[in-house]
Amino acid sequence: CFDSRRRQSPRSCQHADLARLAHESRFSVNEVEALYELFKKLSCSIIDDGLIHKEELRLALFQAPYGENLFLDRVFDLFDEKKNGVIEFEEFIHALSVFHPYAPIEEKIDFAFRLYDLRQTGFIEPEEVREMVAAILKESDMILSDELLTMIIDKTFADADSDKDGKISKEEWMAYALKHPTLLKNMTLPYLKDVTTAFPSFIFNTEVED
Amino acid sequence: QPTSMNAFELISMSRALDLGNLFEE
Repeated sequence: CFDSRRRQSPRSCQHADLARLAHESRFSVNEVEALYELFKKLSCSIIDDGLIHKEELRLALFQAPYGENLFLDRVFDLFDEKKNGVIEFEEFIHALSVFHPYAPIEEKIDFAFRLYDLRQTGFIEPEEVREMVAAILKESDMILSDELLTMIIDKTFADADSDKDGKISKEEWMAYALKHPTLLKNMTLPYLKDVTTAFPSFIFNTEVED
Repeated sequence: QPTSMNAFELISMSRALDLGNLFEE
């Protein structure tokens, strides 16, 4: 019931759908239903069709619907499992589940790897890291010389690329991320621990007993 | 000091990577 283009109310969703999504994620049935309230809010902010478009994700994250951002593109692509240009509720739940405080660290590390493996080659390469650092500098209006940028990237690869083949494999990324847990701080959203009490306005609409 | 940071620390500062913003009213 989540992937139709019709507007939906959580009450129109079958308990089996909520239960299935709860089963496929770290969330309880009530939490899935509470997250549906958040999803509805996000998915009607620009185009009221019950799907999150990139502009709507951008509006939620940047408070502005327009403007290119490499990281926004990557986050959107990872949420959009079906690669059809929109985020459906089911995809929203699957992706947010990785950000649950109780999700295994390996899942978080894997998600971050896929985020940074821009060209999906199975490796994070220096050109990709350079592109991402350039993007964050642009986003934050910081200016660094090419020389400094090269130094930062070289230092990072000296630390992360343990077999010195010039690229970071998933195994190397795993070891590197475990050594530098601050890199994963964005991968956990404490809000998700108990979304029904963190957002009391959502409770009104939850009616399924866990 | 950006030079003392690793590249991924810099990258993780992107607002797009802070999904906590989705929950802001």
